Amino acid sequence: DYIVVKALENGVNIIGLTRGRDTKFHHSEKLDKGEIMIAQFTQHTSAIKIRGRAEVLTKHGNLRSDEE
Amino acid sequence: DYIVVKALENGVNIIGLTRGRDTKFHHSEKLDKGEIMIAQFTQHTSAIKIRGRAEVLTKHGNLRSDEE
Amino acid sequence: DYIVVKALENGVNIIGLTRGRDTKFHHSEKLDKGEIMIAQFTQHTSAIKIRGRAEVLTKHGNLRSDEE
Amino acid sequence: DYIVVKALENGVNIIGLTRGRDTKFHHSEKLDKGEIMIAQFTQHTSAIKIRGRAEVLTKHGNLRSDEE
Amino acid sequence: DYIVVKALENGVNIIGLTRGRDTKFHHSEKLDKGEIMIAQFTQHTSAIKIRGRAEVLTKHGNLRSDEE
Amino acid sequence: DYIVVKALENGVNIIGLTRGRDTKFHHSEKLDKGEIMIAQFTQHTSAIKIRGRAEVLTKHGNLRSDEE
Amino acid sequence: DYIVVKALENGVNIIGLTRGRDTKFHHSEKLDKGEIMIAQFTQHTSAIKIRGRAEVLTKHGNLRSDEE
Amino acid sequence: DYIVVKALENGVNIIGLTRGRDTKFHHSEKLDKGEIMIAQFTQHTSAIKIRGRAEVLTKHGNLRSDEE
Amino acid sequence: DYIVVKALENGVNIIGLTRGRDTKFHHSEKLDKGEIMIAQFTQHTSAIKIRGRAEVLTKHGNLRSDEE
Amino acid sequence: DYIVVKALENGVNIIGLTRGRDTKFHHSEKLDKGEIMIAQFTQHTSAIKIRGRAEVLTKHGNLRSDEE
Amino acid sequence: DYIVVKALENGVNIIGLTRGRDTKFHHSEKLDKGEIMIAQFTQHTSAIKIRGRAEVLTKHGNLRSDEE
Ligand SMILES: N[C@@H](Cc1c[nH]c2ccccc12)C(=O)O
Ligand SMILES: N[C@@H](Cc1c[nH]c2ccccc12)C(=O)O
Ligand SMILES: N[C@@H](Cc1c[nH]c2ccccc12)C(=O)O
Ligand SMILES: N[C@@H](Cc1c[nH]c2ccccc12)C(=O)O
Ligand SMILES: N[C@@H](Cc1c[nH]c2ccccc12)C(=O)O
Ligand SMILES: N[C@@H](Cc1c[nH]c2ccccc12)C(=O)O
Ligand SMILES: N[C@@H](Cc1c[nH]c2ccccc12)C(=O)O
Ligand SMILES: N[C@@H](Cc1c[nH]c2ccccc12)C(=O)O
Ligand SMILES: N[C@@H](Cc1c[nH]c2ccccc12)C(=O)O
Ligand SMILES: N[C@@H](Cc1c[nH]c2ccccc12)C(=O)O
Ligand SMILES: N[C@@H](Cc1c[nH]c2ccccc12)C(=O)O
Repeated sequence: DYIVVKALENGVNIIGLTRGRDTKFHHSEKLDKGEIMIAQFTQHTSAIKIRGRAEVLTKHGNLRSDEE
Repeated sequence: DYIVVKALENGVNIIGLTRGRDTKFHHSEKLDKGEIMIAQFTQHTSAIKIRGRAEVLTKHGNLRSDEE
Repeated sequence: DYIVVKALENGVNIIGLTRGRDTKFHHSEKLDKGEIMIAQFTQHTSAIKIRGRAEVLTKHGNLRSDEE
Repeated sequence: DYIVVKALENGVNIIGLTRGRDTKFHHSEKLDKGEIMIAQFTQHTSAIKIRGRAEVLTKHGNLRSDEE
Repeated sequence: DYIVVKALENGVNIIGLTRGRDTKFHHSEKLDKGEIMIAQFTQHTSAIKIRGRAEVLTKHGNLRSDEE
Repeated sequence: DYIVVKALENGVNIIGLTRGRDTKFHHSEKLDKGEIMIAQFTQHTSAIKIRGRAEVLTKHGNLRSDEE
Repeated sequence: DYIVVKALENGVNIIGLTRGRDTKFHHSEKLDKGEIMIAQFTQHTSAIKIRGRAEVLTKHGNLRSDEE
Repeated sequence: DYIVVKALENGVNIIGLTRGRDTKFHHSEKLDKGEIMIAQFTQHTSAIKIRGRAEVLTKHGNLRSDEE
Repeated sequence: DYIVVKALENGVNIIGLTRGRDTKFHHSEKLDKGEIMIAQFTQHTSAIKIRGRAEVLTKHGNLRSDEE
Repeated sequence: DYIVVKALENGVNIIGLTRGRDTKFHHSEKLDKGEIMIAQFTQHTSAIKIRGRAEVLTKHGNLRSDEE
Repeated sequence: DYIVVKALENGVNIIGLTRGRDTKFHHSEKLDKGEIMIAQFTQHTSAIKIRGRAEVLTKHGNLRSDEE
């Protein structure tokens, strides 16, 4: 399982949240406009948070953070 | 298995409920408007509750908390 | 396997029934109008009962408790 | 594997039949009008019987007990 | 794997045939008009026979015992 | 894997052929008009033969023994 | 995996070829017009040959031996 | 996995090529016009060659040896 | 997994490339016009090369070597 | 699981991020215009980042880094 | 998992990149115009790079290296 994120502006953050009893940020990857990141769920990442204007593709459909 | 949540207002809460005999809140992640979270079901999370105006994508379809 | 429940009024109850020889209520989660809960079947939950006005999404289709 | 049952009247019964050499009723869950139950097949339940006016969703299609 | 049977008259019989070298009737469940039964194939049941006017839903399609 | 057979006349025979080096008839189930049988492939049954006017549903499609 | 064969004339032969280093006929089942046989691939059968006018249903499509 | 071959003329050959370091013909089955053969890939057969006018059904589509 | 190749001219070559650290030709099967070969990926074959005018069917689609 | 990247200009970078507790760049593959790379997720790569004008094909859909 | 490559000019290169901590070229297969190669991902190949004018078929869609 992975998700696809395309930054629509500079400074978009893709944050990995820890798997397990605690839920903390273990990594935040910065994307500039036009950069694309494909990130898996892993042994260390069981939730992903996206900040900033981005387009996100998932198995349940696609969405943009800026449009309603 | 994961779900996708997009906050349509500030202060949306994504709450993880514990797996096992007891059912308690183990974590509540706050999202601001436009932020997107993708959260798996895990060894520690067997139910997820969403409070606040949000758009939710799941394998059974999508829904918005504010529209009937 | 999970189901998705959206409360259409305050006081909707999502009740977990125990897996095994006996069938009892082990937990009842209360939802207020607009709140959404995604709940898995688990080692402890083999049946789920929903009371109150709600929209329910499942792999076999969606239904509303209030409409015929 | 699970089925979805929505009661269309009070007093609908969802009956679990035992798995194994013998076939007996091990539990009968009563639903009032509008209540919804999602029930799995389990180690103890290999057949399910529904009495009363209800709507039933299964992987092979949906049916209502009252309509022909 | 399961099948779904809805009785269209009183006295419909759902008969379980034994798995193994011998083929015998191990159980016959009687349904009254409108009652619905969902029955799995199991360690003890490798064939199911339906007597009486009924609607049957299976993974290969649906059929009614009374119509040609 | 199972097949579905509906008898269109009395005296339809569903014959189980043995799995293994030899191929023999181990059981023949008689159906009367309107009766429906759902039969699995099993440890003892690796081929099934149908005699008489019947409708047969399989994963590769449906057919009737009497029509060309 | 199984195939479905319907005989369109008397004396249709469904021949099982042996699995393994050698390829020989281990069984030939004769069908009369209208008879239907559903035959699996098994530990002893890795190829099946059909002689005579028949309709054959497989996962890759259906064909008739007599039509071009 | 299997393929389906229907001979459109007499003398069609279905040739099994050996699995392993060497690639040789281990069996050639002759089909007469109208005969149908369904052949699996096996421990001994990792490639199949067809000579003569035939119709071939596979999971990637169907083709005829004589038409362009 | 297998691919299907139909030779559109004489002298088409289906070449098996070795699995492992080295990549060499381990077998080249010659097809004459109209001959069809179905070849699996195996313990010894992890890439297949086709020379000459041919039609190739794969799970990602079909193509002809001579057309653009 | 793999993704497909086609460079639409010279100097497109496909960056592999390490799997595990730390998230670092372990390799960056440079593509010139028209070059295509197909890259898997692996034991060492759990996220992939793409810089420069490119077309990216994934299981959730395709996107171009330069278009909104 | 495999990809399909058809060379649209002479001298197309299909390059295998090593699986593991390091990413290097372990093999480059040259194709002439019209030649087709089907290449798997393997224990030694976790990324594939294509240089030159070619048509590439993958599970996420097809693309040509020369067209935008
Ligand atoms: N090292 C991280 C890389 C990663 C995967 N998915 C992510 C999502 C967000 C941030 C980092 C990541 C891991 O294996 O889990
Ligand atoms: N540490 C949590 C992270 C998490 C996953 N899904 C969630 C849903 C809600 C809140 C937290 C989470 C876990 O692994 O379970
Ligand atoms: N602790 C419960 C949480 C839960 C999952 N699904 C539910 C449905 C209803 C009520 C509680 C639950 C369990 O793991 O089973
Ligand atoms: N304790 C029961 C709960 C149950 C599941 N499915 C049912 C259907 C009918 C009645 C009870 C049930 C069991 O695990 O089997
Ligand atoms: N005790 C039976 C219950 C059952 C399942 N499917 C059936 C079909 C017909 C009759 C009984 C059954 C069993 O586990 O096999
Ligand atoms: N005892 C038989 C029952 C059966 C299953 N499928 C059949 C088809 C035909 C006749 C009998 C059967 C068996 O387990 O195999
Ligand atoms: N005894 C045979 C029965 C059989 C299955 N498929 C067949 C096809 C043709 C002839 C016989 C068979 C076997 O188990 O293999
Ligand atoms: N004995 C052969 C039978 C066979 C299967 N598929 C074939 C294709 C061609 C020729 C023979 C065969 C085997 O098990 O492999
Ligand atoms: N002996 C070879 C046969 C083969 C399978 N696929 C091929 C493709 C090309 C050439 C030969 C083959 C093998 O098992 O691998
Ligand atoms: N020997 C190589 C063959 C190969 C498979 N896929 C490839 C892609 C490109 C180059 C070589 C290959 C391997 O098993 O991995
Ligand atoms: N050696 C790397 C090759 C690789 C696969 N996918 C990648 C994506 C980006 C960069 C390198 C790669 C690995 O096995 O993981």
